[in-house]
Amino acid sequence: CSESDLGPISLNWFEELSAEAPS
Amino acid sequence: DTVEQLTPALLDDLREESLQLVSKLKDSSSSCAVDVSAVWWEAAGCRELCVVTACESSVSLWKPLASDRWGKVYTWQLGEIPVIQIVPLPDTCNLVCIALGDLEIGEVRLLLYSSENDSFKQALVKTGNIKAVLGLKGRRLVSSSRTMQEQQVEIVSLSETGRSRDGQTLMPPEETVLAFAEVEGMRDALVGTTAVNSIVVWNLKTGQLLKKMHVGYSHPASICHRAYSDSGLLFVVLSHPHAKESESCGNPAFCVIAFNPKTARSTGVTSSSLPPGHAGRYLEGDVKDASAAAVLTSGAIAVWDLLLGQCTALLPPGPAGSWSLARWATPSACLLAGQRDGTVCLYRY
Repeated sequence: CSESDLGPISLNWFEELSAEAPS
Repeated sequence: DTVEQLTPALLDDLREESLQLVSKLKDSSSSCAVDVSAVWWEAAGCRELCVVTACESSVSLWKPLASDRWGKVYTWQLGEIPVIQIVPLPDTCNLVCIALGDLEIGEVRLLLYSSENDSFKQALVKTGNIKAVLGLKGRRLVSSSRTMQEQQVEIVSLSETGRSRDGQTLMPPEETVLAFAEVEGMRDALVGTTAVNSIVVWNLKTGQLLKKMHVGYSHPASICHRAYSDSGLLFVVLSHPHAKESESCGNPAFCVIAFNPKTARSTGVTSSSLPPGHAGRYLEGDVKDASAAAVLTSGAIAVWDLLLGQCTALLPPGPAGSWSLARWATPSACLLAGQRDGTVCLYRY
């Protein structure tokens, strides 16, 4: 699968989403 | 004749080669088997992979004996509420959970051996209108349950003696969570599938709901079995309990989907369809690593390699009747194949 299909990929997605999500 | 009709010649070879019958156990006191699982059990300093069988009113523990035979160690008698399923706890010893209820799960019980007073015991862990329950690493149990007003997603930690410690709640999505899967290699990540076909991702440490992603209309009624993160993508193994052979191209029994959790976009990686010649539907199944096994309405068990998207083995219904249960025995590469009369066959895969 290519990045263009899925949008920008981040290896640190879990940490980044945890920083953004309401707690 | 029935077996020949249900097994196309091209699948015969793969059936013979891939699955080898190792042993068989039969619970003569069981009238109707509802589930089977493998569990580590330790007695007299010897840790063995044992088998747990459940019928509606009791659960039995079996240990391996010489010459591929099995001996019953203990039977827990349950009350009037029927057993619905066994809930294994990964990486634990001398502990197994069961879910009981009528149409839905009403309570979860822990079955254990207590060395404190050298006895087998059972303990109530949770009650409620429970929609889904999964055993997690670290002797924890996650469940989703509904009250009239709201959904509760809760984690309960279990001690070695079976007493449940304080629970932790996870932020619930609006939709009912119908299945959970731990994200392998990520200690604090958990995924779930919901009644409106979404994947949700939680942070177990903080309880945050991190993301909700729609699975897509080409994969309806999805149930998650396994998840792992690789190269910034979240790979999820889904099953589709309504998969039919006639829709095999667009409606697989299992599929692997890659999600980008940052954008919620996804793409299909592989899909595994019902083998040709098997009229009917997928009934129920189990996933371990890259292997999936499922009971089909034809009475056969099919095994797939999820990375190849191919059926690799087929167990046709035997002379004694249809298969009703298919479970992987971890960590060994063995398949537990169960029949309604309480017979469990152990196959090496």
